Order: sequence, then structure tokens, then C-alpha cells
Amino acid sequence: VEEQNEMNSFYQKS
Amino acid sequence: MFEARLVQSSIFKKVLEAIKELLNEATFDCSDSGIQLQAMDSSHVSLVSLNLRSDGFDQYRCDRNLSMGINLASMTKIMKCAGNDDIMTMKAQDNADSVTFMFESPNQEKMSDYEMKLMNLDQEHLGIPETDYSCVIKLPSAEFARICRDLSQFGESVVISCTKEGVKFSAAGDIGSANIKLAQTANVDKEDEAVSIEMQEKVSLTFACRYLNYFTKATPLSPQVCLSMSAEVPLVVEYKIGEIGHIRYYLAPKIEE
Repeated sequence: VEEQNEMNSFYQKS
Repeated sequence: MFEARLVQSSIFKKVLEAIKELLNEATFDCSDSGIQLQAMDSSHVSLVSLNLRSDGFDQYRCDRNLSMGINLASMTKIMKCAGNDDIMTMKAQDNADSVTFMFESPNQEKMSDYEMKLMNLDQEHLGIPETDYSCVIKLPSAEFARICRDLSQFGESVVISCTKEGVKFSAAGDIGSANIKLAQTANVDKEDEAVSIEMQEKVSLTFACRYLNYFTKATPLSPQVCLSMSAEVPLVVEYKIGEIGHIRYYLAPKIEE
């Protein structure tokens, strides 16, 4: 099973 | 006051085509250095980053930084009113709640202007650090579009694996499996047709086909596309926009549960 990551888990709010 | 003139309005039409399926609305940040846009799709799986440098415009003036919240469906309606050869000028007053698009035919016998209301958008800006990627793959953009289209028939996900020898795109699903391998081109007569790979470390990552297909809407902007990958970070898909800038798409990889 694959799960989709979201962008927020890689980059912080600026 | 903000004013930007572009002799080739077709560039702007293509930019809009490249983002409008991924985003419903977006903020165009205008400053002295040019026009920037950063926005995530509604599911926060991908991010679009557009940069149009002021020196790439035929005329450019931006006295005060201006954030224009734009409904992209409305903007598409307006850009449809421009001929491909028309000269386009975007204009807005400081603190304006609308932007005006002016189109001039090449012989200047037809002039039209369209005013569009701006929106207040809450936007979440992400800081994307400069990254040295393990693999940087350049390939013809039409080839990449073809691969994404072909593989999306097989499954929802594409595995992109890059080694020194080449890059492999794979998909599997109910009807079977598919593998497409591209080797680095040996002799490059035409730069636009080349496949080149710079690799520090092998990488294999899984991505949602659907988003890759959205990104390939940018294909008319550039003959080449650049894919940058490192383990466990988002893929970057970059299309140059002539001498004016670039559009980059970031896509979060899938993880095996």
C-alpha cells in the first residue's frame, strides 16, 4: 500500500 | 502603479494553461524583480512556483509591491480574448482591487481592454531551500508528456528510477505493467532532443501519475524539461519560459506503508 505525502511535511511555512 | 508589457501574449496564455488545472486561484506577487506565484493544489500534494523576471518583459514598472489574488478561470476567459500575436499589457494601480489587461493587435488597429476584479486570498507560502539533488535529468518535454500519458493507463503511480546509465519510468496495475527506459543520448546534434543525466547517487521514487500529467500542461512552454530528484524529498519538474523565467512544479513522493 502506498500513502501520499503532503508538501507541508517537507517544507516549512515561510 | 504596476504595468507589464509583453509583446508575445502567447507566453502568458501558455503559462495559464500550465497552472489552471492544478489551481483554482492564485496570488500573483508583483515586485521590482518581476512576477512570482507560489501555490499548492487543493490537496497540498503538489506546489507550483512561477517566476517571470522583470527584465524578460518588454516594459515593466512596479512602484510598490502588489499581491494580486486571481481566479484563474476568470483570467482564462480574458486571455481567450487575446490573439496569439497580440501585445499584452497588465496594469493596476497601487492597492487596486482590479487589474486591467490590454491587448493590441500587431498592426495596432485593434485595441481592447478587460478589467478583472481581484480577490483576497489566504495564501500559505512554503520556504523551499536550495537543494543539491542526487539526480538531475533533462529530457525533451514532449517525450516526458508522452511517458506520463502512456504510463497513466497502467496505474495511479509511476516509479522513477535513475542510475548513471539512464532513467526508468514504471507503472503497474490491473492490466499488467509497463517500463520505459531512456538512455543518455550519445551524440547530441539537436540540444532540444537530448536526454542528459547528472547523477551523484541512485534514486528511485514513486509519484502520483495524475499530478505528473497536470505538470505536462506546461509542455508548450519549453522543448526541454528538467527533473530533479533526491531520496525522500519532492520531485522538481522545471520548464524554462524562454528568456523570461521558469515554472517549477514540486510533487511529494508516495511512501510505502
